[in-house]
Amino acid sequence: KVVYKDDVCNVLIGDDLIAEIASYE
Amino acid sequence: NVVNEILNYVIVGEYKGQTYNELAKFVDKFGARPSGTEVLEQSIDYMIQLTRDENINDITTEELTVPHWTRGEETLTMLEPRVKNMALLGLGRSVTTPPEGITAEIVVVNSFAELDKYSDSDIEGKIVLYDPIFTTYGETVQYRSQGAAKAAAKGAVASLLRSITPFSINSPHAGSQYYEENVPKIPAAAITLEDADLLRRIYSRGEKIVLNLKMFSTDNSRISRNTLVDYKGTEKPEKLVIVSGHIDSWDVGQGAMDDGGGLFISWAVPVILNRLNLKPRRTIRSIFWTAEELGLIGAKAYEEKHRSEADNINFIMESDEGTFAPLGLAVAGNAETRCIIKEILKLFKSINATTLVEDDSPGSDIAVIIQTGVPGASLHNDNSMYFWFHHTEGDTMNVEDEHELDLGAAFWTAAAYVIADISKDIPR
Repeated sequence: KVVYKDDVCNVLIGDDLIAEIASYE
Repeated sequence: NVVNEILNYVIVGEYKGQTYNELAKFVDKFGARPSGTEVLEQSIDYMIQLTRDENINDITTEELTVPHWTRGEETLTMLEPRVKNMALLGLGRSVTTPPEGITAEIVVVNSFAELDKYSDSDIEGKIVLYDPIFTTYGETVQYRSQGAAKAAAKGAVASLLRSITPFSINSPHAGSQYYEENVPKIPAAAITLEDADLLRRIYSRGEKIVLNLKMFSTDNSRISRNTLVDYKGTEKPEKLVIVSGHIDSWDVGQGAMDDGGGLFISWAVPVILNRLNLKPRRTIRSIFWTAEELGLIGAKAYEEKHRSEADNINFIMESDEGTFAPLGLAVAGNAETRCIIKEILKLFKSINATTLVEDDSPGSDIAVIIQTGVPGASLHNDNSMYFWFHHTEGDTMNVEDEHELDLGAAFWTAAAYVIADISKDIPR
């Protein structure tokens, strides 16, 4: 099953880490 | 653009087709690689040399004692109501029959609950056939792993199993099984869906069925090795992201799917990163587990040996459920961990491998380590046909697809790299 909507994850891990991960693409 | 660089290099660039070619060379050279055999040790030596040939020399082997169960002659013949020879595969570490075999009437049950409805005197001296219909592997494999012990506890003289698979062309499927202390050890084997269903139909009509079962094997112990290939991290070399697959296989087929594919996409991770000169912050450790098939023996030894350093395992990954087209990861960990992995999987939209599956116990070998609290994941892939071939003579290179192996190797490498390189440790 797929879990955790983006808004939940945004709160849990923060925008900075999300941006950092996105930079690897 | 690290992810795209890796994907391009493996899927359309210089590495295209390499995973398939190396896997084919390996399984064609060694064939099946059962625990405790010389051929398994030779295949481990081969992988070490193959890694050195890529100028990766941080390789360690760790010795452990593993079972060496060798299958001998096996025959199963229906004597009544008519004579018919049946295909079978003895289950792992099964005891042998007397030389003349065991000749007995059978009782057919589809569950342990149905077995319990019979009195001990109904079962005593009989051969029990379990014929549960395959639903999921997890639900039905208990009849393979525990069937003989439970039948023996009620006085059965042998235990047969409808193979754990949804599909068959008269192919029996091997697998492990475990005896219990203080319960007689009785011979245990898997038969084909076709023969199990034939026996069920005859049994349901109230006809007496008599079988003769002959099984011979030897069982002792040998030394084998887990193999650890380290691709050292630049900033936190003590922290590990582990990728893994098992190098041993059953004694049937070539072990190309189980787990040659997982072995080779995990071997490919340090190789591809080294070729691209991509160095993550943390160390990537590629582990080739030994003796998985007879009970996760290599993983248990690793967990015990490295228990004091378990805090350094940042994330552990395994591919042991096929290397068909990657779809994403089946992840164990807390909510924060799953969110981080979910964000990482968004990097794989171009190959449709973005799915995060929540799984508290993903993988086989790595489950030993995950249950100690280490976060981890197994490869979620398009493996709907996996159990057609699992533990059969059909587990050969013909199951593997060159492009899907490229996708898997690329995905596995890039995912491991990002996890090993991001600034934040994966939380416990």
